[in-house]
Parts: sequence; structure tokens; C-alpha cells
Amino acid sequence: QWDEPRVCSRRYLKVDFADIGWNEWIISPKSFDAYYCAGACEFPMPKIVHPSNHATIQSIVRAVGIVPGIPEPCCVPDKMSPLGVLFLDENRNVVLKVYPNMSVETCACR
Amino acid sequence: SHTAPARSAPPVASYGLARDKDPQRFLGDRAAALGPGAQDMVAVHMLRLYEKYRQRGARPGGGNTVRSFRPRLEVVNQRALYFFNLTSMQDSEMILTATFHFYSEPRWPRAHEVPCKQRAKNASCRLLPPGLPARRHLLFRSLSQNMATQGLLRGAVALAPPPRGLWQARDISPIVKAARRDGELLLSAELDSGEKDPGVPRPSPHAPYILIYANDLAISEPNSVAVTLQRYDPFPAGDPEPGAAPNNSTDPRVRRATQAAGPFQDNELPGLDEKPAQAPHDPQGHKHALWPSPFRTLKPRPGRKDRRRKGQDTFAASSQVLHFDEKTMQKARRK
Repeated sequence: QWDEPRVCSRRYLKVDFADIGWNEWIISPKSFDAYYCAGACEFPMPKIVHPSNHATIQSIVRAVGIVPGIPEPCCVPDKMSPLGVLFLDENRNVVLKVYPNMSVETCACR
Repeated sequence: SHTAPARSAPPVASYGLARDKDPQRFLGDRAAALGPGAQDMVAVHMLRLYEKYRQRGARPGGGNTVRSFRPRLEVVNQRALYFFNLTSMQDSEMILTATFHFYSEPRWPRAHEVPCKQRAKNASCRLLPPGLPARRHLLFRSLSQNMATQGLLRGAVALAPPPRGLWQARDISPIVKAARRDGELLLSAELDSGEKDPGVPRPSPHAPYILIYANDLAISEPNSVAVTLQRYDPFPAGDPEPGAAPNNSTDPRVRRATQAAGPFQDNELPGLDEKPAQAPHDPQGHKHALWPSPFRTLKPRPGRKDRRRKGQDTFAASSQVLHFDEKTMQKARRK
């Protein structure tokens, strides 16, 4: 993790359902690559962090320092992808559900 | 109400014989994922839908949810009835299609003897060739949970005799939607062949099953994954396990002793023996000022200078004695 870039970017995270105790009823997948977002949204923000207009303005106001206490924008998921999960419901019937926003594709400053 | 997108579910679908004849072979190592006794055709079918989604991103049935329902077999008046409990469907799940899957083999009526008309010298009695295989009907009834009646007949589907034993599917969307609209989420299916004593089938991997393709309108809610997959409380509500925490809270975690049990050399800091700072006095004189409230009362933030000074003396005043539990002390001694 130490050689991760400082700037807001996607970091690797593999989620194993056994680690969160859901593996008893989840048939498949047993684990998936979820990723997460971390890093700074410092002024000036590079294009790579895809800042929104509001984040750009907030970052400038914070850098100018007229209004005290303004935090820097947050590094959050931007594009995400769904995950199909096959699991047993309470009656032990097999269910397939496709959950949206389960895995991070890109991060951005917001 | 939700109008399902026009989707002509296959009125009759029959699967290749080889792969379905032996679900275990198709399951392979994934059978373990389904746990013991769950390696029947419905499990194979659901795994196949999952693989199709995983490899091609194909939305199952055009929605985001597929629920399978295994039957409970009951024999009523010599007839085999398969009961399906559909109550696990969520209100936010809008039914797109419902299909009934069953395995059937051709049933030849027993060949019967024809009395010989005349006893000719060389004629011998012969058996008529068996007639055509019997036509069968699928009868669906729905009943609400607590009704003991046979239930309301919701539909009857005539079945052409299959050329050989194979799995078939029928679209029963109107039947399931009507039953759900009327709040009757217990469905019974009867394979009626019209014969007197069809013989009672035993539970087998060839048991029929229902698949319901739906669109869960609540799946995009924040944290929808928790609604269906987060089942932390292993104990049913209101029935604490024997090993529950001593103060009878339902929380099963064991509370660790905070006060040290046995007398041992505590690590009091030398020369500092003032009492810990009292609970902050409450100007309004509320009664709870005597009991440290569970929430720390917010104190006005002191200026920068006396914050530094205050930091020193609060440190000096508040942390004279540190308590460690027995286990930690043993570890420390060992080190």
C-alpha cells in the first residue's frame, strides 16, 4: 500500500464473503474485486481525478482561504459496475440477484 | 401496477436430455457451493443462469432478480400435489415472467386382454397393442397461508405426451400474478393423468420447480445488498441464546471484565494520587449530573493558549491509573 500514489485514485480491494460472514448463504461468487477510492484532492486538481465543477470551485475557495474551515473535496467512486450474486434465501431456495454499484471502476474528486 | 415488458416466454421449452438427465455431472465442483441435497435440477438451472450472466452480462429474463421455488410434495386423496410457498418474494419485486418446469415421461396405458371371439384352431388370444400414451393436465390452485381448503383453481394446462422422458417448461405468469394480486402466495400444482391410481411419486431430483423472473425496484436503493444478504443476527428475535451476555441484552458478544479481578501490582504512576477529575458539574443542576451521562457533554472550546496549558494538566489529572485485565497482565509478565 505504501507505494500507492498520493492523488485520488482506485486502490485494490478483494472482498471475500467469508470475511464478512455471508459465505454460508452466498453460493457464488465466494469473493470479488470491489476496489476502493483514496487519495488527496489538493489544489490544483489534475484532470486525472475528473473533478466536478463544484469540486473545482470548492478547491479554489479553500486554497484562497477567505472562508475558513472549507475541507478539500472527497475522493469517491465515479463509475461502478454491478455484481450478480447467487444465494440461498431464508427458505433455502436459490435466488439470483444483480446488485448495482458493487465494484469501483473509476474514482473522482467530488 | 407494473406492466411487464412484452416478452414472449417460451410456451413450451424442453431441454436437451443428456445434460439434464444427470444434474450432478453438469454441476461438477460447483455442487459443493450449493450444499448437500441441493444438487437438483433447479440448482443446475440457477447456476446456468448465473454463469450466463457472469460471462455475457445477460440480464436474466430482462430483470435483475430470479427466484427459484422448490416444492413440498403432499399426497391428498391418492393424488400427488406439489405445494410452492412464494412468500419469500419481496413487495418491491415486480414479476416479469413465471415458468413451471417439470420432468415427464410418456405413460403408456396398460395393454389389456381382448376376450377371444371364437376359439379357432390355430388362432390364439392376442393382446391389443397399447393405446396412445395418456394425455395429462397440469392443474394449478392457489390458497392463502392459513386456508385449509383445496384452494382456488387458477389454471389448467393440457400437456401433449412427450416422445420420451424430458424436462419441459410452461409459462404460468398470469396464474402467479393473479394469485399474488389476491394475496394467495401458496400455489399447488397437480400433474393429472386421469388414471385411477397413478401411483404416488416419491421426492426425486426430477421434482418440478418454479422460476420467477422479476425486476426488484428497490435494488438501486442505497444499501439494497444489506436487505437481502445481511443476516447478522443468527438468533431469531426475542429468544436469547443461553450464552447471551449476562445483563440479558440480546447482544451475543461476551462482555469483558473492565475492573481487574485479583490484587496485583497496579501500574499507578508514582507521586500522582489525586482522584480522577469529577464528572463535569451541570449548571442546570439536572439530576443526571450525579451519574456520568452516556454522552460526553460538549465543553466550550478554550482559546489556543490555555488549550495548550489545559492539555498538560488534564493529562496529569486524568490518567493516573491504568487497568489491564488478567490476560493482558499475564502476557506482559511473560514478555
